[in-house]
Amino acid sequence: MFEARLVQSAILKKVLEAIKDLLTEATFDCSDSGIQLQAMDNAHVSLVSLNLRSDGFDKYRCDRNLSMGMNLGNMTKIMKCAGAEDTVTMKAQDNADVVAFMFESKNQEKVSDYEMKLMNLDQEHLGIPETDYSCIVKMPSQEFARICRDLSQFGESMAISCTKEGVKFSSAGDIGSANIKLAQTANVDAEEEAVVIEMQEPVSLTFACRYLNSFTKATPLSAQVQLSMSADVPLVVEYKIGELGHIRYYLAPKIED
Amino acid sequence: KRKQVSLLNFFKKS
Repeated sequence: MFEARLVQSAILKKVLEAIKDLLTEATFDCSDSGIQLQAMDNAHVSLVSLNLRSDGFDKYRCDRNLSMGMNLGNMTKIMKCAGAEDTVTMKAQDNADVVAFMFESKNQEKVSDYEMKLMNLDQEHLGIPETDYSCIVKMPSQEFARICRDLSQFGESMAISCTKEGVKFSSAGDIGSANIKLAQTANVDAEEEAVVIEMQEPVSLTFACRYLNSFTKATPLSAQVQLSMSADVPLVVEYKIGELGHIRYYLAPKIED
Repeated sequence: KRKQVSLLNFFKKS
């Protein structure tokens, strides 16, 4: 028996919005420790890694490990049926071929039950090596989304260069070029507005804008985003999901042909 | 010219 309850269904809605650009279907691996999802996009350029800890749920029970393959378009249709203030409970029996979603309004005046058929998906788990990143940038997630959107107008790719002075985002194409520099913030009132750079060595990497823009669909989940970079390895873009967990995106760089 | 590489160049299937 698996059961996971979240008072704020809005979090699950946002998680879904954050992954459905990159993935059409995915397996949710449920265990005693929580729910995990790891999947690559079709082109094998990016990877989504979602971790929702069991202790972050308002109720959580998972007697046996369970892998639930879901079509994310169909899951989105069902999650759209939940009111913003509703509580959501996901339930499945052991070895079930369906997952149940129950939405309850405040005071349980309205209770809606939906069942979705599960799919058998080929699981392609990747081992992600432990990496000591040369640069870790923490910045406001909305600022990052804005930069990705703005620079996408100039070219398909953007370079991210990090030194201890700051981080520079640049793009160039037919219409011209764009450069955005962000300095580390000296002192800010709100922690979430800060730009913080931890640098061991300067790094400059180039990435496809299309994927970065897809990652920024996670912006509503967190006020801050963390970019981890080392020369010639995939970028990690991480959004914390409150006390519940995190979503990490890995993106392979574009390299000199 | 830069080319996009696959994530599979970095991460191994487990």
